[in-house]
Amino acid sequence: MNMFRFLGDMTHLFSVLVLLLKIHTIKSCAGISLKTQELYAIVFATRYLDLFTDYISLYNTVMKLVYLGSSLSIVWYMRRHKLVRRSYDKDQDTFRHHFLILPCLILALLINEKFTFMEVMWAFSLYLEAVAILPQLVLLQRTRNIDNLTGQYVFLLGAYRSFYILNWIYRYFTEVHYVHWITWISGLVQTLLYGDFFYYYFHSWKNNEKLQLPA
Amino acid sequence: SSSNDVKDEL
Repeated sequence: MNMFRFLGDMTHLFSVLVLLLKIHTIKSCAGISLKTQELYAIVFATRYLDLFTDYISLYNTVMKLVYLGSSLSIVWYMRRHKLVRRSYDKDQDTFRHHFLILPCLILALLINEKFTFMEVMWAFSLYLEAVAILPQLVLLQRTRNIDNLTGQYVFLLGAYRSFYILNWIYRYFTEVHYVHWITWISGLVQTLLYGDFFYYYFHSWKNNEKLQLPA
Repeated sequence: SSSNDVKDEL
């Protein structure tokens, strides 16, 4: 495993853990899209079906379980926790995320590496991950609430995307037959959408800063 | 398509 891949995994892991820890500590999820968090939980659940069929490494297995556990915990907090659910911007988080799931599933049925259940689910999880940030982007544009979407979360997600792309480039040039078109293209789309998210975050952040200046 | 069957990335 190269350093880019490892740093990508770590920043991805920390982005999820930071969010979970923050919700757990301040008992608030204001500014966080439940729709996006649910999509991420579905992404992990459908991608890691191979937990039951293939053993790759202890690292791999543990990371998968931690991703699954932490993303499901976030969803649980936002839906079920007495205090946390009160802070959820339900009326603003209106993106119809179910309409993302069906097109991704159809695309996965059409474009996959092999037409088997596992491969279709794997492709589906990649397509869904690419667009899962959209409800969060819409919520951020609506509420301009950047209190809970900390710089850390934005920074860690961005670092994860960047490191994974460097990892693919590195592996392409150092390994024989390392070609994953589906992963690369959906990864690029995800990074572009994330760039949009990044832009709005800093835009809101800058405007909030300005508002605090004396007139 | 891929010649790498093992999905070793997360």
